[in-house]
Amino acid sequence: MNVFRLLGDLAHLASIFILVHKMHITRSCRGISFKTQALYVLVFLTRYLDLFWAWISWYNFLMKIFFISSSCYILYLVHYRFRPTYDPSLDTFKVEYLVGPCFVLALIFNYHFDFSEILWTFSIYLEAVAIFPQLFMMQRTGEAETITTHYLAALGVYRALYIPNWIYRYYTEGTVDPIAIVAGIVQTGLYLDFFYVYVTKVLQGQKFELPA
Amino acid sequence: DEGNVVHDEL
Repeated sequence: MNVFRLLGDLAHLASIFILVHKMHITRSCRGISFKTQALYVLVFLTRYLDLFWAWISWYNFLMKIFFISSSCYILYLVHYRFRPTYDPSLDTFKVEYLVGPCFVLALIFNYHFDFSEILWTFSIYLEAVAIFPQLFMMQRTGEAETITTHYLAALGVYRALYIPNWIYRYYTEGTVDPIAIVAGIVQTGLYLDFFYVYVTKVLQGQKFELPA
Repeated sequence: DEGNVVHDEL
């Protein structure tokens, strides 16, 4: 463990708390992509299946339990509790364009061709692109509530902080995880446009609005 | 062959 990874994981936790908080205070899931949230459930279930056979640490174990359960809870909030506030006509990104290619890529580019490794690799690739439906939805509406942008910023910071973590691990432990690194860089890159608007508008006290 | 890959990151 190093400070970058710890802060990254904390940013990830923060993003989840912000999202749940947003839904509770506004009593709505407006502006939240159900598809992206469903993809995160799939990401966590396929990656953390090793809960049952691999022991890393209490930290690792408890975080995995938290990510699986919180993502299911969020899906429940969007799909049942606040369903009347969900507008499916705005959440139209085709997830099969993400899930299919990620699965094929996982079959081709993996560390070991077995069931658990392929699921892990699939989850890494899918996580990298799972934000697409959410970004697509914001592109369509051209705006976002401020608290939703805080959620996305924390989520982007989480993966961005993993990059210095990998650099640090390379120099201190000599470990390199090319699959995680490439996917992580792609994942972080997807946030660049968002971060630009977030920093230049939201952090200056303005509303998040995309140029028409 | 990396048959025993340990994924210690979240």
